[in-house]
Amino acid sequence: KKEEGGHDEL
Amino acid sequence: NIFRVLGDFSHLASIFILLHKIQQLKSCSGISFKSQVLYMLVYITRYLDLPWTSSPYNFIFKVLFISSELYIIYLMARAYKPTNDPNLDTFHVEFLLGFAGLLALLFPYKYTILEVFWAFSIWLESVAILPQLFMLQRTGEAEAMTAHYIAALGMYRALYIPNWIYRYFSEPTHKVDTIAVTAGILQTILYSDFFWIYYTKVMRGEKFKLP
Repeated sequence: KKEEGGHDEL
Repeated sequence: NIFRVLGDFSHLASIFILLHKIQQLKSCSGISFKSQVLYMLVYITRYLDLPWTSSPYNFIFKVLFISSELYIIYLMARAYKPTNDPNLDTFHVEFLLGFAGLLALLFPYKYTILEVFWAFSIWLESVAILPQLFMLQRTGEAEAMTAHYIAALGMYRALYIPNWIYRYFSEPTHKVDTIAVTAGILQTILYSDFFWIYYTKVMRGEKFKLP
């Protein structure tokens, strides 16, 4: 659930 | 990890408990419309990155939160508007918006639209429950469903705290999201007195009444 740059949590 | 998944499902559960209460009792009495509007603002400003969300898990939850919140607001503002009592929902939300706006402008991670709105959303979420808790204070009691709604909503962010601890120790590359953690702890603290009453009363099957 990795996300580049942005936030990876809700 | 499990804490975060439990947290997200607790969040989802809170929304469905609220929807169930409104549709079952055909009334939104005891629910703060102001808090619901603040949550709508939280989702919109936080999920501006919806179009390029890479993880399907996050994408689905973001869509679910935005759509269910829109529906709740529709129910409260249109379908069951007569059961809305604005005289009880009197918290000054401008203080909350100012608080979140100020912190978002002072301490964003980056001065980009997305990051400033994200920080705004995080800080706003940490205080968005206040109108609801304030209303509860004024009415002095709440239906069990409303108490379950607030409890599930509070649990969601409370579960993010062990999630952050877990990630700190288990993911070497994980950098601590200081804004989310600080606001998350503040948010959970705001629920603490409610949790105590909820735990002592509702768990014993009693009606939710403030002492």
